[in-house]
Amino acid sequence: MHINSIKISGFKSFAEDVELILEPGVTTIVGPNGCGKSNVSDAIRWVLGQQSPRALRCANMQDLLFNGGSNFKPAQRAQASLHITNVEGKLALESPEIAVRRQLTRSGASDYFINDAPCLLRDITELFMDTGIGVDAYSVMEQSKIDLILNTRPEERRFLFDEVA
Amino acid sequence: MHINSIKISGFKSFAEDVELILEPGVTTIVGPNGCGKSNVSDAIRWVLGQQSPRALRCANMQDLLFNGGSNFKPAQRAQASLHITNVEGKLALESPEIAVRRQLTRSGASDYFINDAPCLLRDITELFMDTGIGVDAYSVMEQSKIDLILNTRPEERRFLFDEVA
Amino acid sequence: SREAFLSAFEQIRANFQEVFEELFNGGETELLLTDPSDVLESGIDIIACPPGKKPQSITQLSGGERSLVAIALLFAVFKIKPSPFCVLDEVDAALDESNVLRFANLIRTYAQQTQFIIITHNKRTMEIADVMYGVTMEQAGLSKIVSAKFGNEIRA
Amino acid sequence: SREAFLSAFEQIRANFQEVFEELFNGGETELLLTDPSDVLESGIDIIACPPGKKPQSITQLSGGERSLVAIALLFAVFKIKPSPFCVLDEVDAALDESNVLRFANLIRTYAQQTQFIIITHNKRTMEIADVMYGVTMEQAGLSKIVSAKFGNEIRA
Ligand SMILES: Nc1ncnc2c1ncn2[C@@H]1O[C@H](COP(=O)(O)OP(=O)(O)OP(=O)(O)O)[C@@H](O)[C@H]1O
Ligand SMILES: Nc1ncnc2c1ncn2[C@@H]1O[C@H](COP(=O)(O)OP(=O)(O)OP(=O)(O)O)[C@@H](O)[C@H]1O
Ligand SMILES: [Mg+2]
Ligand SMILES: [Mg+2]
Repeated sequence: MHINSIKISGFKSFAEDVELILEPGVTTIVGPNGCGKSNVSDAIRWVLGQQSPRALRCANMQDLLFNGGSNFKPAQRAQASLHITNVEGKLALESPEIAVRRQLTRSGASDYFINDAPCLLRDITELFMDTGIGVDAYSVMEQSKIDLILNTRPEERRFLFDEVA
Repeated sequence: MHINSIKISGFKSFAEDVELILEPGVTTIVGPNGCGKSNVSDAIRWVLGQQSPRALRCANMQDLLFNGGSNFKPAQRAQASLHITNVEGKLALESPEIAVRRQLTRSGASDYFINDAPCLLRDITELFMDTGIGVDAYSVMEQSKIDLILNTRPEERRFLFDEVA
Repeated sequence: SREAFLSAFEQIRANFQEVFEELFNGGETELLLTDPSDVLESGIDIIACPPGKKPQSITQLSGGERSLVAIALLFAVFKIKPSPFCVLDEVDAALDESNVLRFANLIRTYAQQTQFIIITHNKRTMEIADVMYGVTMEQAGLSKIVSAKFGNEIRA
Repeated sequence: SREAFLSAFEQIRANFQEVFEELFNGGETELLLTDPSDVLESGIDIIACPPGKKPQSITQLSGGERSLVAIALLFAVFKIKPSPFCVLDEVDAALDESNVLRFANLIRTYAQQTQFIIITHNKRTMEIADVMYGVTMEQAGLSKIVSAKFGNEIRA
């Protein structure tokens, strides 16, 4: 199972639609400071169900919508989707590719979709249960957070161990 | 006023005597991970009077003594000194060069010296008063601490401003 | 359950030593329960000793050494139940060149079963990419994506 | 005293804008007292907006942008009462190449009145050195110093 592509639109600094087509193996994302690389990682975690604005470096979820910078119109909708191959039928669905999408409008409406069918966040977390994919899993390591594994009190650190036990 | 040289002996990974001779201007310290660069910065802060082992990445001040690694004898004494030119008589002393030295023995005896004369920590902090040099001043920025200026609560951050007010 | 945790814990300990040795070219590690009598609530202490050094608290390790220890722990857990994909954002920032090379080699071994998305500024890390995407901001404030796809021809 | 603090605060605000502009090639900053009625206890909020972007909380800035903002604030304070020497330990770790160059140029301007000791892994930062010391650990656990002294002949 791997990600075929990531689509982002209106999310943080990605005002216009962008698509990253991935292969199994290693994809590197590079570019100057502030160009949007970590925003891609935020988009992935957001689609997977990250509910805490602080974990996405925001004060409110509304801050995720492209804010227009000093030269553009702010976006009315933020959207991100992951298109995942369902190789080996690891995910409990029939289709060979699964599209998981999340969107947020400026009016505050927040919606989830699996293969374009509206669903709940719970459906997405259940879809990925036991695959190691998920907001709290070890599958995404944020910038400047690597040291936290070492700094957390020993009691907090065990959370990582409980994930796989 | 600038540092002419830094001498370190028996402090952290510097088992043997080392000396860095500096010039006014820019000195860079380079080398692989774990080779001892930040230990030089720790030595400078220790001589200037850093009293918190945690601020020197230790549990106890005794951890500052070279611990022998897996192949050597542990040091019996840790010592570091800064040799500073007293250009413009900025420091309240007669001599053109001032040597500030600190030592710690394995038995726990901790001593300070100005130009080889025993003194108290207070004499050292008074010597540097109003020069911007000191343990809490902005003159030493530790590794991975640069972000703290931004993360601290606004009330804590003002400490930096009070330093120069 | 207590047994499930202890069994995972034993595996993680072994994996941690293995990955650590690969990243540090040797050395010793230990993972200890702070309270062995209360396995399901106990904290976990980390002892990590690079080759030739003396085991101390990990607070005394250097910035780059701490990054490697954290990476080793992450992958020690990961090896038990690898996720299908893994996103790493600048975890190599504190590493010197030879450590970045070891980190990159480690990633390549795991990349056989896991898809990696690695955000980096480091040229050595970029060299192990199958695909590389550049993010640009030619117009201030507006991110765009440029792809520079490698594939096998470069690494053959 | 209230006057002393406010006078320093005004200077820091002006310096912060100046250094920020140098590091970001433009942009807008603001330093605000969280409680203007209690000047001696009030906290200080930072607004920092790179050119072309919209002023937001500094938490939304990128890792490299935050490093530059912190460096700008450090030097804004520093310019008021420069210390005779300043030690910086890997403050350039998160910076891309063009930002490291701007950081290095900034250091060179201050280096006329202040002695800098800069610990770094970055080649561009090394290029501004008058003296460079290498720390080595040929014998595991034992640090030694090697000096590679430049001086003016290299930069002329
Ligand atoms: N809602 C938004 N609208 C527009 N721009 C935004 C929004 N949220 C964040 N940004 C911008 O995105 C930029 C940060 O992007 P990101 O963190 O992805 O950078 P980066 O490429 O990871 O850089 P670095 O190499 O420094 O880590 C910031 O400059 C911020 O102003
Ligand atoms: N008392 C001691 N005796 C012997 N070695 C010590 C002692 N205290 C610390 N060390 C060693 O010093 C090393 C850390 O050195 P330091 O932090 O200076 O590295 P560094 O050159 O800054 O590396 P990096 O580039 O990763 O930041 C650690 O490996 C640690 O084991
Ligand atoms: Mg980033
Ligand atoms: Mg260091």
